[in-house]
Amino acid sequence: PTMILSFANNKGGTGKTTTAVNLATALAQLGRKVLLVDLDPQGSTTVSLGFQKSKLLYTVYDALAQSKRIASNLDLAGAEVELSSIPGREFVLREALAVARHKYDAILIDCPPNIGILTVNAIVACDLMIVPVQSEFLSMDGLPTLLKFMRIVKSRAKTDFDYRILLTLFDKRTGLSKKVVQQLRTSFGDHILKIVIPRSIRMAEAPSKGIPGIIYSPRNSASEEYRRLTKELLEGSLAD
Amino acid sequence: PTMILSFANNKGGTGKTTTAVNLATALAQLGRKVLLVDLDPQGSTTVSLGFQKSKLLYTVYDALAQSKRIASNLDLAGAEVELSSIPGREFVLREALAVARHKYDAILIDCPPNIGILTVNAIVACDLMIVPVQSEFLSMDGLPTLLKFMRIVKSRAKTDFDYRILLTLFDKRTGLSKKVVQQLRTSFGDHILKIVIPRSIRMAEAPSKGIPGIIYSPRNSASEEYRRLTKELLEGSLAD
Ligand SMILES: Nc1ncnc2c1ncn2[C@@H]1O[C@H](COP(=O)(O)OP(=O)(O)OP(=O)(O)O)[C@@H](O)[C@H]1O
Ligand SMILES: Nc1ncnc2c1ncn2[C@@H]1O[C@H](COP(=O)(O)OP(=O)(O)OP(=O)(O)O)[C@@H](O)[C@H]1O
Ligand SMILES: [Mg+2]
Ligand SMILES: [Mg+2]
Repeated sequence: PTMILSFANNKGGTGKTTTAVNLATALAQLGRKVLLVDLDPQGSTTVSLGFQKSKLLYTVYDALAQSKRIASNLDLAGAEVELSSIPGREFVLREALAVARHKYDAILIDCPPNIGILTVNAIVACDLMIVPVQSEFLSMDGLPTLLKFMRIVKSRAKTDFDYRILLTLFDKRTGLSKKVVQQLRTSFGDHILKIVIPRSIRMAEAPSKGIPGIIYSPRNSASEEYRRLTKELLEGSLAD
Repeated sequence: PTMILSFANNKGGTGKTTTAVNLATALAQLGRKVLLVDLDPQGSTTVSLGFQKSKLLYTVYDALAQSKRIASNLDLAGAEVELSSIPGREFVLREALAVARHKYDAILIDCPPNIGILTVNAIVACDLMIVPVQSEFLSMDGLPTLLKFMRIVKSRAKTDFDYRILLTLFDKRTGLSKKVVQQLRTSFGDHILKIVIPRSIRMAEAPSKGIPGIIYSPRNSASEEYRRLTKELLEGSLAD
């Protein structure tokens, strides 16, 4: 069956896009058929894969508009306001994906850095939420509120809820990263993935080439960890 | 006269909060009377100054609600949707600040990582926009669209528009940061502030202590640059 993963965190710059792009690529390299959805109007996922936003004929907005609930002349940035006044607005993405779901082994959804209606749609549509958290204080601080919000959304939409926290941008040179990781493991236990993604400059260079990091620089430490994480997800939740 | 500065960028994690907090502190250390507004529902500015979000009696939401345009039982996260359907919604913050403006030398507004109605309010209310941009590709990529959007908002609200780009999280060990800075200087010329804020671990540690970085660790390289930037702003636009 198809596994739908969302990458969400209202804190900005925690590695949502980088994680979605590299996991999708690693799954494809293992022979899985993957759909990667860029639900962020900024379009970082789109740009990271070498596409030019201005040249796109269709975007996920058109898929959302198919649901006959919204007019389709706006762009994704406009969807936020347009969706907010529509009944059943949180189910629009789930309905749009239901049509395509059987064609893929996995569907990965990159979210914008907020908890607006687009992120709500991703929470409702997915089977598993992955919350990338930068190994720094401000990123850790907002986590309890975010998880509470996710739980409310899922219960209102009457769907099961499961999440994993992924620690990213881990800098082994500093005590700060280690402290944050320890603190999070104590408060969130098994919900924290054992694998931690290190900061590696090659990963930050990859988007300028329009190539996923694990292809641009397969041997760097972050690429290795993203491949290990993909295998772990396949053995665990994706395997059911 | 009072100078109103906004810190905005829809790309996440570019240093908006860190810049607002440290500039406000440096201005206060130079004897200026400063109002720092946390317009981000995440409350990173509030937390960086050691306040606990759950213990706040009032937030900026209450000031916005004074404008009689919106009901005041929601929190700032709710303002986004509530404001979106109100006529004159982009002027609410400017109106709320007009009452207090004369008491301060400077008002600094930290924005959430999106271009929703709260950021629109900050753009309309301010005299100068500071756009913190991380010295990395994805942060640079979204800049033209962001600036276009800001220009539209300002012209619709019939107010003057001026902006400066501040390069943050500059890592002198890598070629990527240098390349991004060079590219931005070529495309944006004088709109790029000469001063660049380096990445410094002390800066990232400060929020966990609830103290601004320039007080927590006055001698680190980022603190030095924030103090220099404050002096430059005082000699330039703030001085009129
Ligand atoms: N492992 C890594 N090592 C080094 N740099 C990284 C790594 N992961 C991400 N980055 C860089 O850090 C920045 C933030 O990452 P990214 O854009 O993926 O985060 P995001 O959560 O999607 O941001 P936003 O909140 O704007 O959507 C980017 O410039 C990215 O290239
Ligand atoms: N000069 C610096 N050196 C090292 N770390 C920094 C520096 N400036 C900011 N940081 C850290 O980088 C992260 C992102 O910074 P910050 O939260 O200020 O960005 P932001 O743009 O306000 O994020 P958001 O988009 O979530 O509002 C934080 O963990 C912060 O502590
Ligand atoms: Mg992103
Ligand atoms: Mg912030």
